[in-house]
Amino acid sequence: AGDISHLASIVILLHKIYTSHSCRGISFKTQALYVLVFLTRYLDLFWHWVSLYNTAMKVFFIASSVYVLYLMKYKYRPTHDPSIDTFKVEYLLGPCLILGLIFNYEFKFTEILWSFSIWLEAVAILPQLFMLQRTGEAEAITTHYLAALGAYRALYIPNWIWRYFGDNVVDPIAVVAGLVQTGLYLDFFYVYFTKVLQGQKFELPA
Amino acid sequence: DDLPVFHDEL
Repeated sequence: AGDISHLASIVILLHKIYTSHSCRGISFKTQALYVLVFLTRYLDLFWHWVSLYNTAMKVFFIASSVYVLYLMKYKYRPTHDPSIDTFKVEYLLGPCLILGLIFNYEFKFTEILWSFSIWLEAVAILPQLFMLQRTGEAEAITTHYLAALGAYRALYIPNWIWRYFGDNVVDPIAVVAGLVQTGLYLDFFYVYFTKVLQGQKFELPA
Repeated sequence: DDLPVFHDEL
């Protein structure tokens, strides 16, 4: 369910860009961070086979995130306003690299990158949320995108509990980062459920 | 496969 929600979020994002011929309201910085997240985590595509499903999803997430970046940078460039997308990503990249160096399952390059990508994914939404807060409102379709994206990691949580009891497996790095990631959406979810899903416009209180 | 954890999630 988490993966499908993630998949759906990207389909909604592409649908929004296509139908409005615009990437207004979408943070380029957040999208660029996702490319970095997928490239650093899914490098194992080349040596660690899990399943056809796993491989297909990895390829899709890398390809679609690069494609979104292309759409924003070239095809719909005039519709992107960098002056409201001002979050400093350095504040995220540095700490995530440090977290990757401290918390990892083996002190080797690919494992550090994996951990880095997990932490970075947890906070990659911040430029987007920061932008949302600056503009104070969003198109409904954009909020559906964010809701699906936020729900994705939240839906992993029951699965982690299931695996803890069922398979006796726990991945503390993914769990802690996943909880942080989900937590960052709580404010957004509150407004989404109380306004957008009640048919009102997404507007933040002044 | 001797990965310390599963890494089988996305």
